[in-house]
Amino acid sequence: PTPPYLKWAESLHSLLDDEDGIHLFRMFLKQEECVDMLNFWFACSGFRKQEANEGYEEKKVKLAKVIYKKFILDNNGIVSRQIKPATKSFIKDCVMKLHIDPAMFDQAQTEIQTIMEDNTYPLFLKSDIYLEY
Amino acid sequence: IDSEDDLLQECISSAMPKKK
Repeated sequence: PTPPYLKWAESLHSLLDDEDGIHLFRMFLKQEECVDMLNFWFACSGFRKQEANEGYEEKKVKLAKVIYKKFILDNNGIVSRQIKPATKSFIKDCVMKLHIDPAMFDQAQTEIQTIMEDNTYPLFLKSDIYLEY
Repeated sequence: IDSEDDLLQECISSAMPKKK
């Protein structure tokens, strides 16, 4: 079978599907001071999963607000700076009007994912952290 | 603040792949 570290080089998804791969990528992103991109990506996936939890409306609202506050509201944050203004207004609108939808962060997650695929992921594959591993 | 961080952390962890 293919060793995990070779699988990680196949695609961002193969990397993010492996616990050790995530750990190493996280170390790299911390070094590059953009680990929040990864946290946001997982927060979006986790938020979408909440859909199945019927009867937890209050928790979903709270969680949407926390994600918004932590990653989108601060215009200087790494995530906020990379997301399109229209996407940010859409999320702000959803939070303000309490239109909490499982897919409300999908567009923002896609934008962050594209940036990771085009930028941080290729850099990771060339980094000492990965090559030494 | 702590409970907000806990909530976020729990959400992030729920999306992580489980150990194989």
